[in-house]
Amino acid sequence: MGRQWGPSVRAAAQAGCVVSASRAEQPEAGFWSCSGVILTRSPVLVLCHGGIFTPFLRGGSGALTSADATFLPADSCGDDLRLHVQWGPTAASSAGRAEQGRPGLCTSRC
Amino acid sequence: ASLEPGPAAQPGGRLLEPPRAAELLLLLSCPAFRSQLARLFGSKRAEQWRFASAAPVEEVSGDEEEDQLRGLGWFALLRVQPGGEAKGEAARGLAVTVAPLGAVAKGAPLLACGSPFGAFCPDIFLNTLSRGVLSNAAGPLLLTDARCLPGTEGGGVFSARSVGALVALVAVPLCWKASEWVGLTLLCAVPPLLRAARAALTHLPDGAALAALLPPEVGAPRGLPLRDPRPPWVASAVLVEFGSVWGSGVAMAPRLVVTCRHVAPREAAKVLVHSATPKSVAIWGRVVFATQETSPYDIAVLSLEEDLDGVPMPVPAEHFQEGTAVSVVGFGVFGQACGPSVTSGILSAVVQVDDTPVMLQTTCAVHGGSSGGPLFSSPSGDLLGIVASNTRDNNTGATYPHLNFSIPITVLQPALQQYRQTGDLGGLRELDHATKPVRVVWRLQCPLPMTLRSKL
Repeated sequence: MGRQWGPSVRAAAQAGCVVSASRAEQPEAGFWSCSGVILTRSPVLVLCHGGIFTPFLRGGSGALTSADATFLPADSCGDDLRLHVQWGPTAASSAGRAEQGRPGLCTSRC
Repeated sequence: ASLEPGPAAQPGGRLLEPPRAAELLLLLSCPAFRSQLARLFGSKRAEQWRFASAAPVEEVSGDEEEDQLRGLGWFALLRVQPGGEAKGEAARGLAVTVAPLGAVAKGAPLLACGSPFGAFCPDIFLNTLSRGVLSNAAGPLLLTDARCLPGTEGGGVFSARSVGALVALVAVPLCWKASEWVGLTLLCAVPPLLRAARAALTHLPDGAALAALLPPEVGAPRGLPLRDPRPPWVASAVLVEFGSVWGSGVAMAPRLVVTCRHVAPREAAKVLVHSATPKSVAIWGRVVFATQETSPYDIAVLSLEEDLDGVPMPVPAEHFQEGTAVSVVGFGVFGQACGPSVTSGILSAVVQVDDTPVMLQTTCAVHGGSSGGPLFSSPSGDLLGIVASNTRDNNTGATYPHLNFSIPITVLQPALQQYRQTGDLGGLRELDHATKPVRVVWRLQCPLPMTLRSKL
């Protein structure tokens, strides 16, 4: 990708992650997921998109509409919210393989 | 821009850390981002814009869609449960450096990193990269032409220069305007989000300690300037207003602007030309020349009543090399609501007649409103051509922004020189008498009954 991209490719690979949200009592309902960025390592703080939390909002998506709100506390979401974060290997860490995803997606032959 | 696996790709899938449980600390929003979103995409235009959203795909009513629009500007701060760190990992603090808002100039390269379809097959899609440029900015709402897919919402966008600093998060990966795919991704700049996080964290019992951990906005660690030098050629793009019609143009001399005939079709008519850089000005001018409808070259020349002060004049190219990195600058998509947008790509074809280039094609995203704007060589900044159209399939109504057509500047330059030096329009009038082979090349441009029509 060329020398100029070196630092950003490294930064991206180190910081990139995926976030998934699911319901504690209904794992079979599947999950919502998006991408995210790891901001700090210890503790691991992650910034991700808020769209995956809409189904968990106690007050429904209406809670997102007040124009000048800058934050909503964690308890705006129901207690059944379960979150998981996954990222690639970081220095010296060993990592296993992800379980295979559902076969809902395939590469279509052109 | 293309999706490429990151450096850690291993044959047979990526190595992954096992998923780690996390807790939601805060849902965050940036009011300035959301107000820009509403300004550019909201109110009566809402019916024109469609967005890919991270929520499961379902039919939504008008109200819910409005809600979805407002919900687009929300992000979340999470804390991963401790435990499971590899030895030595705990010792490392910041995972990213953050670029201050405004540090990256329009046209500067960006790298988006996200996982298409989120956590669905991360061993295949985790941290997929896509390259583009900063296409436009309205406060903390940024646009890039790096292509992102659903699931990459929340992914990081990094500056391509020396430090690889985090610039923004993906807010909306795909958007359609009046069912035309725009090919631009909406981003939310990170600094305002982190500021909102620091303020909100004070409401949590251990918030102050967490706030202190968040990455500050920094320049390059070794003091190197982070701000990309703005490519000077961005400033030579102007907006041309002719009655209720507007399009783009390029300043060739302090009082000479070139645009497309279908933007300013009538000779002697008055036009208003807006330039945004170095300062916002609007100058009246007149159409001194416009090709005939039947000419394959969709060109008009404007003479201004005042100088465009401080606007750098582009250097016309003399040669074209297919594969060259190129940039288009134009007022498509947002018109006057934003300054010009920059999109990047390559010169995908140079069509010649008798060894003379008569048409250029690029892979940049070109939208309605961009016609008349300049096509530049990204490495040299030389002006390659005048954007005339993108592609539309009249049978399906689909538009293809990334297949577009420009008039080589070499076709225009001699006649423009003659007009500038002598005021003689003779050379320009020749454009109405292009040879038949040239007409054949540009035949999709002319309105033919019941055949494919290509016009912005």
